[in-house]
Amino acid sequence: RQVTVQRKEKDFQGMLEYHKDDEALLIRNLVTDLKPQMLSGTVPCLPAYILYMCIRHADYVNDDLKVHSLLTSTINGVKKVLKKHNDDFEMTTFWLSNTCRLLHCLKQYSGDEGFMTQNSAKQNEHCLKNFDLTEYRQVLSDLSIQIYQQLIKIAEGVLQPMIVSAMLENESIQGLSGVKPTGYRKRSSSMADGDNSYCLEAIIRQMNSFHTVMCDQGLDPEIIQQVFKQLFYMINAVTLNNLLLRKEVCSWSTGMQLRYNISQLEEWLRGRNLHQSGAVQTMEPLIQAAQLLQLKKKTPEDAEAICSLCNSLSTQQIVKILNLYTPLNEFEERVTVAFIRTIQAQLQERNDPQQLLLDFKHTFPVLFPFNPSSLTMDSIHIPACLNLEFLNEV
Amino acid sequence: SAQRPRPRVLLKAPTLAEMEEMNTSEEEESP
Repeated sequence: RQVTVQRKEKDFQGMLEYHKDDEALLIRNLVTDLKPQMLSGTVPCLPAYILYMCIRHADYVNDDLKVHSLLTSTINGVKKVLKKHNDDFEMTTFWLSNTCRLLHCLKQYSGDEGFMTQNSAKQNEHCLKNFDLTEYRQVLSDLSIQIYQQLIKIAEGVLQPMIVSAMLENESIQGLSGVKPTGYRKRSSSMADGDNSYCLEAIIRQMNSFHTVMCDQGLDPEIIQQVFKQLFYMINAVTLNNLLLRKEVCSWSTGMQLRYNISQLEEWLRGRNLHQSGAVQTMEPLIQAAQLLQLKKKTPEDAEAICSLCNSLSTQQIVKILNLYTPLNEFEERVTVAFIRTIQAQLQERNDPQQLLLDFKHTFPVLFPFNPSSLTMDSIHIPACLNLEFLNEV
Repeated sequence: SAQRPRPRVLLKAPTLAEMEEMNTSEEEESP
């Protein structure tokens, strides 16, 4: 069999032909053995475009078995690679990005007019002719959800150990350490296995790193937003749960530090153009808890202000924070039982959930909005480093 | 006159779980 690459660029119609026997090699070189770093400097999601061009040729020659086989091998290859690299954020991002792009291609070139509104005339020529791959689109969508869940798990695993010390224990505001309640002790610094404390800067550095990887790999902006919404929810939940269980952090000074930290995170979101992601909204219970620590807690007017402000905290959570509230010094009074009763009376009509702590493992449902590409298939160049010389451009 | 495109044939696909099952049994069969 002749394996010479035919390069008739002016006639290239954006299809790639291969011999059936080369399918395993194609999957190995393009999926299972591929390192994302090999593709730096090429168009993002190149494997997805190459796979679509192969599918398109199999469709063009009306070979349904070849389409079935290639899609099945691709999906199994992606699953295998994800299993092997189940703690690798970059690899998982790379395959989420490529799986979504392949899904977008199967929509954009499906021939369904609803997905063709932004296509150029040239792109319309690159639509599938013979097969309807709607069912495979569902499989790719399910696979994308699995990959997204793996990505969130990896990111949460990295961030979670940093949250309590960075959000509640680290003091970045000058002079605050002098106004800590008596008995305050950093938990993390008392651990026997060394200093596990982190500052907020460490969380921000880590999120910068996640964001850069996701952008570099061409992940859809809407998916990046959902990743950060999920991560901010976890930061909110872990911090609030810790606050609800630790007397020594329920103080005016922690409230002030916490509000400052949250404003830094909000600033970071704005700087990365992620402020429309809904991430800040997930922090609302924590924002209110920080405010609750700082508000006056004495008069009926104070009680009314607390009740109208803390609408994202449950009655149980508000009461718990008030009970745990620790005065800074002998000049500040404890919250009185009468004040807490006033709050309870005012909030009794609320139909609040009964559990005190937030479910920090809660996940928001993910959506993958259709995102057509302006690239045309015949403009895509396959770099030699992929070792795909056996693919013939048609 | 413009020709109406031929309707495309729906390719039936197994679910992701079924695909995994098939893949696992193939791996078990191979030495």
